[in-house]
Amino acid sequence: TASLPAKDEL
Amino acid sequence: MNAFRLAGDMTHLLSVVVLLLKIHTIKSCAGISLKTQELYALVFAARYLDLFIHFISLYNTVMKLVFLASSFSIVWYMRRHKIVRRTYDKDHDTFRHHFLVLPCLALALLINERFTFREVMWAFSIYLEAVAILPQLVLLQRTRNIDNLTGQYVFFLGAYRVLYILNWIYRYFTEPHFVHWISWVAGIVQTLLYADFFYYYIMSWKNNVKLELPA
Repeated sequence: TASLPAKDEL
Repeated sequence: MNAFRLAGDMTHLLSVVVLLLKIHTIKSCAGISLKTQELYALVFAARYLDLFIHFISLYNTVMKLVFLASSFSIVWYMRRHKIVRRTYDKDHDTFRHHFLVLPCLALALLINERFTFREVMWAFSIYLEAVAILPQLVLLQRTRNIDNLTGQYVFFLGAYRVLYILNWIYRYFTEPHFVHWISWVAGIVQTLLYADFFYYYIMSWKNNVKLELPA
């Protein structure tokens, strides 16, 4: 599975 | 991190500071919806499950801890503090907030980025945050005298959402692979909920009269 974009937001 | 994102986080932080100032210093939570505050505590608890698993940056970790600690302490103050809880306008804060939780959870089970526990909880927190302000907006409509701090609290919360949208637009053009459709759509819905409030807030500021929302 392709990696998801990082969840770096609050 | 771009300027919109930083400004968004800072207005979010400022909204919490304004609310804590009101509660901690003035010992009043008049005009503040406990239902909304409970929903926010749940939002942060669900979203920051990866706090000790995924390290992004010191900034990220500290901000997450601040939002978790502040949201739970606000709920504690409003429920348990012997002076603050007496100022809570329980009779007007009647929005059935529990009915928001289940549909958001159902939606998160259906629409998520990946069907894993953490991803479902993340999507759930995004959906719930989008509607968590509703009890607060309803309470504002029913409040005769909206004090300045309450008005500023909601204004900063709304400003945070607007700035996050600008941040996404910026990231869309500068980071081609950065797209979280779930947070974009939910974030736009969330921001639209503030439109009415913003209109009356800006008008009251412009005309230098006390903020009042039409029922």
